[in-house]
Amino acid sequence: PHFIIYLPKSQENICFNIDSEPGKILNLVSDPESGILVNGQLVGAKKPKNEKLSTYFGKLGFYFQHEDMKIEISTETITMSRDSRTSILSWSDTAQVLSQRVLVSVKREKTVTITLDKEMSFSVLLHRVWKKHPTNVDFLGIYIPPTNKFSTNAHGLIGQFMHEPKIRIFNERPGKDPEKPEASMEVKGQNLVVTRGLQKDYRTDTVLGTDVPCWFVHNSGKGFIDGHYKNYFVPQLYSFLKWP
Amino acid sequence: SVSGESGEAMEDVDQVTLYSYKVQSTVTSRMATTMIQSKVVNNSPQPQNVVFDVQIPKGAFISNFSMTVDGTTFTGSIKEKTFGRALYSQAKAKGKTAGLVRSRALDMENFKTEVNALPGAKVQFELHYQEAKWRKLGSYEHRLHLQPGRLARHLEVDVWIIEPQGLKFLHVPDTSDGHFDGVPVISKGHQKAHVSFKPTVAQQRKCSNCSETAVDGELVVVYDVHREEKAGELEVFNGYFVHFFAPENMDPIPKNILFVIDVSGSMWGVKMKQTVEAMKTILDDLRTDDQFSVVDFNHNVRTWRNDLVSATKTQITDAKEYIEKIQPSGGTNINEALLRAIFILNEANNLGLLDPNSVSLIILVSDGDPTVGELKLSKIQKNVKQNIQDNISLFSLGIGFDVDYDFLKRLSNDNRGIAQRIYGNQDTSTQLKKFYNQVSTPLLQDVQFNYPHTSVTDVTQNSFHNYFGGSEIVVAGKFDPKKSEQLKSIITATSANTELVLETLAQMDDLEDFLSKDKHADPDFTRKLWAYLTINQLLAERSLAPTAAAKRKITKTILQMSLEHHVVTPLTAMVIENEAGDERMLADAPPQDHSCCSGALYYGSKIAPSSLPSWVSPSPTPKTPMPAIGAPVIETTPPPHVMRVEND
Repeated sequence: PHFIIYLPKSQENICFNIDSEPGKILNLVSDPESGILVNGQLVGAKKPKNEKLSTYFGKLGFYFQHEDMKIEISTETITMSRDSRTSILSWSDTAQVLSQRVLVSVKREKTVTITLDKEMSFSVLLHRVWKKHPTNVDFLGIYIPPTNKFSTNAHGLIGQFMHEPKIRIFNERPGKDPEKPEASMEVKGQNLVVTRGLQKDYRTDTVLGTDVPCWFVHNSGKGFIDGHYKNYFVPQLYSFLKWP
Repeated sequence: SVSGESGEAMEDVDQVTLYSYKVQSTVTSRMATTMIQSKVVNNSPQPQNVVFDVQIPKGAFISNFSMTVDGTTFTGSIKEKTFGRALYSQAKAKGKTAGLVRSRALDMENFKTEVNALPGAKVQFELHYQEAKWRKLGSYEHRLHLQPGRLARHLEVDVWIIEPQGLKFLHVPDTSDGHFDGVPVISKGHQKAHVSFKPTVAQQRKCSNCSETAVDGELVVVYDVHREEKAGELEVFNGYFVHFFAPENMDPIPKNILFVIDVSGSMWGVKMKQTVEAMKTILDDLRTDDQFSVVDFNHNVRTWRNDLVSATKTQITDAKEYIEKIQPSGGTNINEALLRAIFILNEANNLGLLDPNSVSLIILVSDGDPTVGELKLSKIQKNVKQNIQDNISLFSLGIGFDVDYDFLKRLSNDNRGIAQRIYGNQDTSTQLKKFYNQVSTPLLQDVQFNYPHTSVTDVTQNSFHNYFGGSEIVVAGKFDPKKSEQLKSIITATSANTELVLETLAQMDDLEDFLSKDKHADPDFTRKLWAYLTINQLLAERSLAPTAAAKRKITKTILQMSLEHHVVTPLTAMVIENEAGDERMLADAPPQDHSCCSGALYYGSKIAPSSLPSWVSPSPTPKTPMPAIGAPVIETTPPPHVMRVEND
């Protein structure tokens, strides 16, 4: 998964990749105070390419604790559970489901938008690939606007950035590869070497996407994210993050 | 020649030879059109009465009939009933009769034509009828009653099932105790299937040296279709649209159910035994979050419990014991029984004892008319309407033929339910259980279908109080492609504490392409289905018309539609006449059960396109075709100016 964190005050995009194994569940947002949880489970490509197995988000789990509502989004279905009741939609549907404060809106074969009380929203994009492709598999993307109001203790690979860290990008210079400029980024008391690159925002076009220039933090975001990326593994799709 | 062709001998004893008995039936998107043709020869030296007697489903519309007697052809035309009778009386055909007789045993009626055929005469009969297939308990059943009456030299039954949605499964159950094992041949594709039943003369015989035919029963084809979208399938063709709605993958809504059972003297015997047997199974099927009670009535009204109780094991056991001990006797006080049931539900609702997200049902089982208390049926109907809260649906099951089925139908349709006739025989228990199963799993409430565009008119009933799992709601209408290129449907509904809005778009060109490739597909299916739904719904509305003027208006519309679409309905008759017009027969619908048996589980209402709930943002109707699903992902080498970093 490719992470792009937009920092509104700094007006910079910082990006990093998490390169792990199929089946692992990464915590993206963990906010017990607001009762909001978002986790993503990895799925692997059909086979390695150039001796490397690509991983993607194959399943996302949302838990809204105050509403006692769980929403599991896979590349096939959207399952909503509340109390002991379950409803299942498929990506073939175009539907909107309102259950108390939670609105789930499905646009056939494109997006699922979850809106909580008209104040917070989460968008999930479906990337459907050719079934017979030798390596590629269907996968999901998640987009969380910076305007979502989480508590000050929100954590997770994305949640921790809801309260924007201060950064300073300086000393831009040509990199080892002349086409890839580098810079230094001061963040959380450290100086990191970052590389200028392009990531993709697929909300405009799920196949080609729109280029998003960003400063890439290497080694799975080390130094930019709190701790190590392995600290963000959780055991179940609806587990809150237990920070060591 | 009628002998020796197939190499199989047919006895000379049978002086009237059934040369061929052919049935061809096509179901195109739930709309079935069936043709039954019989060719008979009188080989006797004496004139013989030749009979064409076929069973057709109740609620089917006869659309054509023709008969050829020794070269003279009689053809049918649809006339207004009174006019048709007058024409018939002017020129009654000699030695020939035709008529529709309602069967008391089954959900069928008989179309019977009798002709006095001279020696050597050849007679051919051909009947066409149409009906809609209703989904019940997760499947459609297409039944063809085969009743040739004697061995047929050529007996051929062909059934084509054409469903653009795709066939999920299809099978032909054995209805002949294994006698015709291996004879039906099924070929099934993704969207089409063909069932062929062509027994030889030897296979038709009851036994190897019998001269009677074993072909006297039903050929049944059972199938269901794939359902990709929750919003259902919207098909547009030839200026009409049809919308099939049967969502799945939802948890049932809890229900509050009151069983109101007639235990008057006439229920004594088989009827009560069968009712008790059915009730025991039905009570066992209740879910733990359901609430229920039982009201049994004769000239008095008793309640097992004065309130609704949860469907726990203990309560169910107790209820079963109560029902088992009932001894039918006395008169029938339907009015008080229903008012008591309504009171129990209303009281529970007012006291907040009902789950706010539950469905409330009353199931009335009765075998006769009221004999005690309020006897006037219209007053009973009024009492119920005035007292019942508008979240309660009333379903009525009429056992046998002594009950006024029309009254039960009006009563139920007026209160968000339907009525069903139960035949009082050894099968009563199965019929009761089958009906209950159809309403045991409410999935949605307040289902409304909107087609928000001026290109859509004449929409059939589009607002329904409930949707039950295993069934299907069908809505149809007219669509003017000149006013719009696309047809969109927006469906709103509630499920427990959730509000739903579902959208679907019709795939405009796919159907034309699909239908053009199959010669058996009926290109008129959308028009026929729309007409079938509209006429049946109008017949039911007519029974509930509040004034004579309103009733007249609806009658006029039904008549116009019946004539325009050339179908026999309770308001029309088929006049069958020769070319000269001096010999006529008449076939009209039997007098009772005017609005019977369309087969639908739902009686809804018509509402104008309504505004969507405020929280909904409908997707804009796309102006360009959607991109093809499943196109391969294009993988390209990033252009040189794109800067990729490690692990991209």
